[in-house]
Amino acid sequence: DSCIQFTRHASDVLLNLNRLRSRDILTDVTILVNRQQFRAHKTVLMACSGLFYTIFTDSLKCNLNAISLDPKVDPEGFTILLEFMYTSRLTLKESLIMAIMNTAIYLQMDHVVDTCHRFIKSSDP
Amino acid sequence: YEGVNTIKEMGRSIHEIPRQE
Repeated sequence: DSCIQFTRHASDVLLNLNRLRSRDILTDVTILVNRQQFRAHKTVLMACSGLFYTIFTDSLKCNLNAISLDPKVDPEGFTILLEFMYTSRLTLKESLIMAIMNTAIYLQMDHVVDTCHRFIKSSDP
Repeated sequence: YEGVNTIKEMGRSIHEIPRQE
């Protein structure tokens, strides 16, 4: 027996999901971060973040169409993490690293938190 | 896929959704 593994399939699907997000197609939730609004797909959010997984597996909360995050969350940090969820690319800037890491801790994105720790260590002279 | 010969296909796997129509 043979099996054909399409090695680009996961990234092709993610690319299409990101295109759907940019065109606001089938996005089903608005995330509010300090008055900034971000449209997204619940399934993508919960696949990437422990916090969103907990929210959207809760039968009382899963139908919410808007979620307000803690006002301490930095919108720029959230922008970078949302972009990461839909592209696999994490843009780490020294000026924003603490905002990104604290947002990743809040969103329970443990592997991103570890990566931020390593980035901070490697930048430390 | 133990016991299965896996052939790697490197090309695009699905259609590409346009950025904007």
